[in-house]
Amino acid sequence: DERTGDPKAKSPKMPVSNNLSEYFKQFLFPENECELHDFKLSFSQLKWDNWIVAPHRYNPRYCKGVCPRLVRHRYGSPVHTMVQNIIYEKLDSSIPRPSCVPAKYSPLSVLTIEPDGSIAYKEYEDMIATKCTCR
Amino acid sequence: SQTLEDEAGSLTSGETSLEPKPLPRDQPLDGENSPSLLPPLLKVLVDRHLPGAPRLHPDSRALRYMKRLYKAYTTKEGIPKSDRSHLYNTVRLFTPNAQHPQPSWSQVTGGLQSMDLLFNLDRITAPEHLLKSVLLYSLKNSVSFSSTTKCMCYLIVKESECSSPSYFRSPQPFTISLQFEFRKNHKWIEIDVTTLLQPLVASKKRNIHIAVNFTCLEDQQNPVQDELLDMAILMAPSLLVYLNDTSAQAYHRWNSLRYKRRHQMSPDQRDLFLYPMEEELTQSRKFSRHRR
Repeated sequence: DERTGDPKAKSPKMPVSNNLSEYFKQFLFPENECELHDFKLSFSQLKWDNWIVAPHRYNPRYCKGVCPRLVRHRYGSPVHTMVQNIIYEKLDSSIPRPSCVPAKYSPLSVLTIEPDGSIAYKEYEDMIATKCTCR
Repeated sequence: SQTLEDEAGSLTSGETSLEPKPLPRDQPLDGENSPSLLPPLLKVLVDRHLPGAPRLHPDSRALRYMKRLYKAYTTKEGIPKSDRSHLYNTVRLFTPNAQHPQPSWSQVTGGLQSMDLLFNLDRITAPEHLLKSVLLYSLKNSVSFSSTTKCMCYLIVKESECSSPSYFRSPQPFTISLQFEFRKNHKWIEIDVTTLLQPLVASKKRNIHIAVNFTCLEDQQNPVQDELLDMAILMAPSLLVYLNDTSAQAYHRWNSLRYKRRHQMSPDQRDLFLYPMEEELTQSRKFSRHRR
């Protein structure tokens, strides 16, 4: 507000693009923080499509990124994670930082042709990562 | 670091030690003896060491049926639909043994037709418990029956000692007669054989002989001509078994149902639901306190 205070005081540099959400995003989600990423594969790439009939494509997803120092509010990490981070930062950097790993999964149904020619429909647990955490 | 094959190897040889033991490279992993508890993705790595493990091709109609079942049970991403309440997480479809002469309809007695079928159920693993089983007939949609056509089907299910039909051990055969109707544009007929198959599968019998006799009547009195029946029922039936795989890596729906309920229930209800033992213990403790 130029009327009050030192006219020379710089107003916060507003982004040229005037795109506020982008501007604030840098404060909310620092770059390459721990989060879920897609990895879509088809069984024909692995040459398994001669016995896996369905699904044709499978996205197991994976977790990648740096674990922030204050992990409780967003990742529901135990206090141990912050302790480990403090040890890494202040006491012994040979202790690994907390890792970005899956916290929750969803199942996957697979239709396969068995060696004897019979056909099997099976539901497998924990085949698709759905949430990441820092541990 | 341990490669996946080595991991698979240690898994298959049942070693539980955690330190990685590199497998001798020259010794191929014996994928055939690996317990089929390996999830299929890992199993293929084990089988990879087998010289191009041969794989029989399934019947195209059977494959088409199972693809429809897959579409009915899963979302587009292949995730099991959560609105299904039944407990089976595995469905296996077996076609009759090829080496057994292709079963043919044979005129037995007035209007009776019989078919001898031999199924090998070796793919059913120990953790898989039978919940339901049906004989699945595929119909030619060109043939249609009047809605008053009713069929009686007599089933004899026996355990067969080995593949050729002449050496069937003669335990008491399970016989059952079922009634069903040919419905319009129904491509499949399912005949429930759960009560017959359950005792055999539960006692680890894996070679099953099923003799099927059909007789169909129109308007309750005129037998349906054999030719029509012959034409309608396209081929030997498949055997469909619905199983509950109790192994750790299989998806257990009721676990996720319990998980959901736990998060929806009020705390006291939740305890009661999840820890009935806890409830009893607290009751008995109160009781003992009063007594004291």
